[in-house]
Amino acid sequence: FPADMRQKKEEGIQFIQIYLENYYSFTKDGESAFIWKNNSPITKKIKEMQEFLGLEVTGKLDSNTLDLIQQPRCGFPDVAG
Amino acid sequence: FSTFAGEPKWAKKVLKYRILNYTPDLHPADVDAAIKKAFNIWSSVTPLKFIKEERDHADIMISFAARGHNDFIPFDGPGGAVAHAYAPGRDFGGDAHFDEDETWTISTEGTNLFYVALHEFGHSLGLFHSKDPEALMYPIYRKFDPSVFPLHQDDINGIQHLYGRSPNTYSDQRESAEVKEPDEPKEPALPDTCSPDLTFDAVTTFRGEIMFFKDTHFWRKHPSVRAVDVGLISSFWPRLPPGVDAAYEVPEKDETVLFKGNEFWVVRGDRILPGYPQKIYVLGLPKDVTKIDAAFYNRNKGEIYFFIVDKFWSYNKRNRSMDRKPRQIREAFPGINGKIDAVFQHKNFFYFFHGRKQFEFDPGKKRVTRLLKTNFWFRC
Repeated sequence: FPADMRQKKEEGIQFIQIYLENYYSFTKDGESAFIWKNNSPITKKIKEMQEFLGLEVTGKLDSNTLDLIQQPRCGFPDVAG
Repeated sequence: FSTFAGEPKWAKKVLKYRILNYTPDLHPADVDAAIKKAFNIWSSVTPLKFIKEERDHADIMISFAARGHNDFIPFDGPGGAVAHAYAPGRDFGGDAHFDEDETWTISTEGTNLFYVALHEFGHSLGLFHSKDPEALMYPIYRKFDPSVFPLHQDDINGIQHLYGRSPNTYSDQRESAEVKEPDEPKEPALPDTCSPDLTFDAVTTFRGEIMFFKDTHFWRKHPSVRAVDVGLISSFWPRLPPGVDAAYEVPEKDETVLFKGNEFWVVRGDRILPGYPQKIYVLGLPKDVTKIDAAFYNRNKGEIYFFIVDKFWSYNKRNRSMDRKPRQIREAFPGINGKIDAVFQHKNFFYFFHGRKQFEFDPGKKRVTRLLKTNFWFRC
């Protein structure tokens, strides 16, 4: 059971990374981008996305965030690249 | 709402669109109709007009494609991104692309083409994504609800920020009619204001003017100015269903209340206040009242009168109380008999409309002082 959770989490991270790259001009500059600290690039981007989409701004990949970003959407970015 | 950086928009008011290819999910005629309906929605709230181009280059080129399709934003298979469009500009500016891997429908199942196209054409006209989850231009698609007008006030504010309102003088509409495609359904013909058979659905004062409602249109007239302005109700209040049963204004609050069936809306200018429509029962009217024939606000007494068939209820704004029981109209307003179509107050008189007649009533003397034609206000 723990393995399944880990796999799910990795899928979630991969999904959010692509989402942020597509719609929030997130650029992956090496592994440091994925260090889940409060002020890491990806946390900042998740906060920016949550703020734009009207979600609670947690900077975390919580279930509400994951649910919403898996909805169909317009392919145009939310943040001008 | 927000616009693209630099606020690109079309300089012209008549735009051409062309459908380059069709999805196999729908009959081509359904695709044409959905696209046309989407453009008509934007036309209804702006001066913009759209013409379908069959062969040559158009401002807005529409196509269906899957995955990579010669631009920088490949589609991603079913779900995810369902379509995208580009800001106004030359070449691919304004173009709209729809992901062929979606299941395109004209119903509430699958991905509704009309609803997606309406959003994408918002981009084609210069709107960027909105942060308002209720707005059409919010980036995430919600289930399509055909019973609700698809443009939110946020969308209308945005597009009118770029292009202004739709023309609301009749002559403008006639001019714009020249550029319409011949098979476009004609707007219902307006009755002649000087016809002796003229009747109204509702009449109210409105920011110093008088508004006369008839089917899908209204006339607006300042009591001391000869010119009459005419417009589509939907161009003023897009989210209102056609036809108004009754209306009254509370001038000191700059609010006008519009009734249709068992619902009412409160508007301020051309803005519907949040939280409406509401049911008329919240006003204190009994459940067996399903429609209001006429209503007006008696400024002298601070009372609102609701007329239904041959009776009326009055609501006292000061002590916030509604009559427990209705009263006979003819008892309170001698000379006014039976059902009335509309009523409004001008200066110290009440004007009751009943079919082709209009009764000027003096509340001080409690009697009818003049019998007028309904078109009395139009200087025929």
